[in-house]
Amino acid sequence: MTTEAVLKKDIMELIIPADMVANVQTTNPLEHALLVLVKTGYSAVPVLDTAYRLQGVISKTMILNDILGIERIEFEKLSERKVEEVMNRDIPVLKVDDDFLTAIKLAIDQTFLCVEDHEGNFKGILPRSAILKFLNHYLRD
Amino acid sequence: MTTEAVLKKDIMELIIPADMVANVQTTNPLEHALLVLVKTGYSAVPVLDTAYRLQGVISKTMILNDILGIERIEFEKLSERKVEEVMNRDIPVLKVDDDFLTAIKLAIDQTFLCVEDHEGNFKGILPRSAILKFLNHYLRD
Ligand SMILES: Nc1ncnc2c1ncn2[C@@H]1O[C@@H]2COP(=O)(O)O[C@H]3[C@@H](O)[C@H](n4cnc5c(N)ncnc54)O[C@@H]3COP(=O)(O)O[C@H]2[C@H]1O
Ligand SMILES: Nc1ncnc2c1ncn2[C@@H]1O[C@@H]2COP(=O)(O)O[C@H]3[C@@H](O)[C@H](n4cnc5c(N)ncnc54)O[C@@H]3COP(=O)(O)O[C@H]2[C@H]1O
Repeated sequence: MTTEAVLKKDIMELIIPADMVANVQTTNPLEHALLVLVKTGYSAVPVLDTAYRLQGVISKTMILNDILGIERIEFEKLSERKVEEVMNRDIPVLKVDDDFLTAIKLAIDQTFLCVEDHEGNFKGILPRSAILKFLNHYLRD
Repeated sequence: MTTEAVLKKDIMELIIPADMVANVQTTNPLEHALLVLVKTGYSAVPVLDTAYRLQGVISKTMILNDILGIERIEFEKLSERKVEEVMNRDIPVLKVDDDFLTAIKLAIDQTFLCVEDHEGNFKGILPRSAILKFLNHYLRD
């Protein structure tokens, strides 16, 4: 595989499609998000709104930071707070026709990248493991 | 940069050296490990023994899995349990002279790789971001 072929790689061939991506909704209580993260084992998952549009990302780190008080773990916050109050809205988003080099560059600082089409529909995620698996394959040949 | 040059890259030029790596000890209570993970923001960190030798990795996911009971979050476990009872000992380890291709292959399934010398001394970690940053640089030219 030439370097050209790598740069022309279609990211849609590497993504985890939306129906295989664990996610939570903006209006869910924090407790629900923690349960999804613990049950799936994922550190972070996308947050969608009720119209299934991407709004941000929520992680175990964000939830723990929110409930850890000075004296003790304020776990009553888990039922009082909503995902939208704690999530990170400021995330880079890939479009379905972005090139592979754009994906690598953004993946330097993100453990996974959310992918949308040009109408703003959530199409899935591109995790770092998929990028590394493809690059390993390319460099081996 | 040719593909040859990438494959000959010295991983020691990319690692985070041991003195810059947040870590906990096998004998620490789980509460201490959670505090280190929350304060640093890291999902997981290496676990060293009292002789500073690598023993495994501990993560927020492992700690949360351990303290989440069926009915409630069993926070008292945080002070009762030790890191060594919860950590993952079964981790791949890079040697200082392993090649870059070995690192990429192992990084497909690990968010970071621990690096040791041939006497078993912990030298640091190679996070996925460092591998991606180098590959982005190589593909760009
Ligand atoms: N159930 C499982 N089976 C096999 N390997 C597993 C696994 N859970 C985690 N891993 C491994 O651990 C890495 C880090 O997972 P983490 O949950 O921190 O971070 C994950 C998670 O936050 C998110 N993610 C991955 N797959 C997801 C999915 N189906 N739905 C929602 N989020 C997902 O993307 C991040 C990066 O994923 P990536 O694959 O690069 O990297 C994953 C993968 O290599
Ligand atoms: N304080 C910070 N400043 C800037 N960016 C930050 C950051 N904390 C996290 N990130 C970003 O988020 C990614 C995932 O961090 P995470 O804590 O899940 O997963 C981290 C963490 O578990 C561990 N790690 C990284 N640096 C560490 C250090 N100095 N000491 C101990 N563990 C470290 O290696 C994993 C992969 O790190 P990687 O750099 O590939 O990927 C990092 C990095 O891109």
